[in-house]
Amino acid sequence: GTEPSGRKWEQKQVQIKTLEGEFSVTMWASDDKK
Amino acid sequence: SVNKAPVTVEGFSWGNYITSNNVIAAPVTCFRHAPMGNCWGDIAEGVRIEVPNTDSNLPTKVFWISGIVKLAGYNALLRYEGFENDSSLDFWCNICGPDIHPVGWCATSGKPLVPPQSIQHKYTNWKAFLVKRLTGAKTLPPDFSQKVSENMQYPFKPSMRVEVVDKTHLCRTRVAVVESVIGGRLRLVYEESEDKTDDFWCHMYSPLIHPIGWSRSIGHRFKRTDILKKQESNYDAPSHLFIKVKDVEQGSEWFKEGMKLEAIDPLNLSAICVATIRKVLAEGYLMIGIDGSEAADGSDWFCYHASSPSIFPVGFCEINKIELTPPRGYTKLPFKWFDYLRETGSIAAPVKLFNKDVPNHGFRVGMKLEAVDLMEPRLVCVATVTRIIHRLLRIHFDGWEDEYDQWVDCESPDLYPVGWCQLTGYQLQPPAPQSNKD
Repeated sequence: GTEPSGRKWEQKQVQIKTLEGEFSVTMWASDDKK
Repeated sequence: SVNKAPVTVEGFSWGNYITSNNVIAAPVTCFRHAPMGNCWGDIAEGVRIEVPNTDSNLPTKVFWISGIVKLAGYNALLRYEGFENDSSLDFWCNICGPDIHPVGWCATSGKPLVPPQSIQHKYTNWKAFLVKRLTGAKTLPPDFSQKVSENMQYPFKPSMRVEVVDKTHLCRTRVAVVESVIGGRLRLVYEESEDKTDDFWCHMYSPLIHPIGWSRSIGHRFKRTDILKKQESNYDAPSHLFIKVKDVEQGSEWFKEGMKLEAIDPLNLSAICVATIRKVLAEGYLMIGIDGSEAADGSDWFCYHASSPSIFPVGFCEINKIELTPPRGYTKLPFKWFDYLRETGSIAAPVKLFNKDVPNHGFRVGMKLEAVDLMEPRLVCVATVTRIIHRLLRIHFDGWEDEYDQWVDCESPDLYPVGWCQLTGYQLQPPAPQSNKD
């Protein structure tokens, strides 16, 4: 995903750990390689 | 100038101030010289982060996910996931603080996320709730805290020698030594100060500091340090650390001695005054005097670069409906440039020689920020943008009379986002209480 400003966002698998267990979700984070 | 005495910051909270006055702060992207000023686009309302859960009775520090509800400079109003429209536990925090992390940090660090106890029983399946809430949402980049840390490294170090304007004789420079660096602001001690109290504060990108040898290279007046008072352990700051001025082409038409212009008075930054080019130095630098206020020996002339956003062509104030301060003692009011030029036998500096760039700065009237009181440059104060003329901002210091207002360029390194003082450890001057004003 690229915003009109030119900022690039990429999908990331993000790990979540709760007291019930661990799982992952897909979130967006700006491209840290930029 | 009327000096402001520093007041204690205790009791002042930017968050409460922003909320109770229902105002907005200038975004961090307005301040390119400030930490994260060039990479703040990642941060917006709706972004999720992991923060300490203060609504927990567990003995250990636990975290929970929250979303940004509102931004005010570096500060964000956060709401824990699960509170939906309930703002009762909303809280402000500095996004660059050490306890703020991208979603995923807790799992990487082996810390479980624990929901606030007020909503612990609101959902029976927190996993399903979080998957639904977080999928497709934005979070901080994984290297956010590293970026913050890198952005807070400053190349100027204590013991570096620089040339800086002599605060008691604006027409000349002196050597000063960097004593401390806070958030890129330098406390400079003049080299001849024996008890180290004769100091000057400015940002490392200030146009008032230069590498050693600058004054001689452009023909600026300079107060030489007594050789006996030099300290061997100090060393010259490398020239590449200093901000570069814009290249100017000095063609056949250039500023000449005696030409008139309008300029911000460096001794009263609230005023734009009738001024004269007193001397043309090398590399585009000019010595300027404020008409009607000059010392006979020129000791209060000051140096502006030709590209400076603090000098304006004749008529700038009239065109932009700003008050122009006439020469002190000039009685033929209202002041008319046409008459004044004729009476003084002088000409206006050509309009084409002035800097007319207007950056897309992003400031709006009413925005809050932290601004240096340039009359007392160790003080960083709670302030508001009250007027914008192209790239020129009128900065009002909250709680103080309008007479203390200052004209400041939109790219001035003396303006900072809300939360800058907290981030850098600089003391913030809160709005003046009524008793101080009295």
